[in-house]
Formats: sequence, structure tokens, C-alpha cells
Amino acid sequence: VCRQIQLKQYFGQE
Amino acid sequence: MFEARVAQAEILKKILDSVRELVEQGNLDCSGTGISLQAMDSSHVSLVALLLKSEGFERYRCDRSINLGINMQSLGKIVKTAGNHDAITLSSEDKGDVLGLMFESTEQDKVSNYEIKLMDVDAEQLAIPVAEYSVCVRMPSAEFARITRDLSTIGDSVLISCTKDGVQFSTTGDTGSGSIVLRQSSSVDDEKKAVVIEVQEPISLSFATKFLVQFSKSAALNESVTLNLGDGVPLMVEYPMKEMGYVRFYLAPKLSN
Repeated sequence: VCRQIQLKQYFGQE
Repeated sequence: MFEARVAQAEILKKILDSVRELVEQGNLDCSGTGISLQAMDSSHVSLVALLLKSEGFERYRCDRSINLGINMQSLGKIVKTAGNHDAITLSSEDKGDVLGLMFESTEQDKVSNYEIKLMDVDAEQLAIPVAEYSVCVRMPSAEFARITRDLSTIGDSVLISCTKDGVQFSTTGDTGSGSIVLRQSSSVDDEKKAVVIEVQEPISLSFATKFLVQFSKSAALNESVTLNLGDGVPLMVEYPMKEMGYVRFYLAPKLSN
């Protein structure tokens, strides 16, 4: 079973 | 005052076609160096980063940086009405509330003017760090489109595994499974048709098929596409556009629990 990761976990907010 | 003229509408049509299904609305950031757009899909899993450099335009002027909030569907529909060889001029006043579009036919015998209302787009800007990728695969963009489309009939995740020997795309679904391996081209006359695999570290990562299919629809932008993969960073799929800039797609992986 795979869990979709969101981009926010990699890219910080500007 | 902002004004940017492209010699041929075709390139703008292709760019808008490649992003408008993924991105409903976005801010076109216009500055002296060019136009950029960064927008996530509604599920915040993928991101489009578009760069159109000022030198890629036939004429470019941007007195002060402005953000043009645009509905991409509306822009796409209007640009689609231009002839492929028409010149397009985009313009906006410093505190204007519209984006102007002027299409001029090659014979200069037809001029069309449109305006799109600007909107407030409350888009989160993410800081994209420069990533060290373990693997870079360059392949024909038509092949990437074919592979993602073929595997999308089977499963909703694609595992991309890459070693020096080749890159494997595989999927599993309720009805069965499938896998496709591409090997590095040994000798190719046409560089655009080559598969080139650069591997620092072998890697295997899973991604949602539907986003890969969406990205691969940008094949019209370039005959080649590069897939950049690294541990702990999103996949980056890049379609370069010669002197104009690039369209990049970022996609967060699916991780096993």
C-alpha cells in the first residue's frame, strides 16, 4: 500500500 | 507597462496546452528577466514551474515587476483562436485589471484584440531548492507519453527503477501487471531519439500514473524530455524550450507505509 506524499513535505513556503 | 511579443502563436499554444489541465489559475510573474509561473494542482501533489526568458521574445518590456492573476482555461481558449503563425503581443498596464492580447497575421492584414480580466489568485509560492539528483534519464518525449499511457491502462502507480543498465517502468493493478524497460542507446544518429541514462546511485520510486500521463502531454514542446530522480526529492520532469526557457513538472512520490 502506497501513501501519496504532498509537495509541502519537500518544498518550504516562500 | 508590460509588453511581450512572440513571433509565432504556436509556442504559446503548446505551453498553455501543457499546463492548463493541471493548473486552473495562476500568477504570471512578469519581471525584467521574463515571465514565470509556479502553480500546484488542487491536491498539492504536483507543481508546474514555467519560465519564459525575456530574450526568447521578439520584443519584451517590463518596467516594473507585476503579477498577473490569470485563469489558465480562459487564456488557453483565447490563444487557441490565433493562427499558428500569428504574432502575439501580451500587454498590461502597471495597475491595470486586464491582460491584453493582440494577434497579428503574417500578412499584417488581420489584427485581433482581446482582453482577459485579471483575478486575485491566492497561490502559495513554494521555495524549490536546487536538488542533487541520483538519476537523470533523457528520452524521446513521444516514448515517455507512450509508456505512461500504456501503463495507465493497468495501474494507478508507476514504479520507476533505474540502474546503469536501463530504466524500468512497472505497474500493478487489479487486472494484472506490466513493465517496460528502456536501455541506453548504444549508437544513435539522431540525438533526439536517444535514451541517455546517467546514474550516480540506482533508485526506485513510485509515482501516481495520472500525473505522469498529464506531464507527458507536453511532448509537443520538445522531442526530448528529461526525468530527474533523487532520494527524498520530488521527481522533476523537464521539457526545455530552446532559447525560450522551460516547462518543469515536479511530482511528490508515493511511499510505502
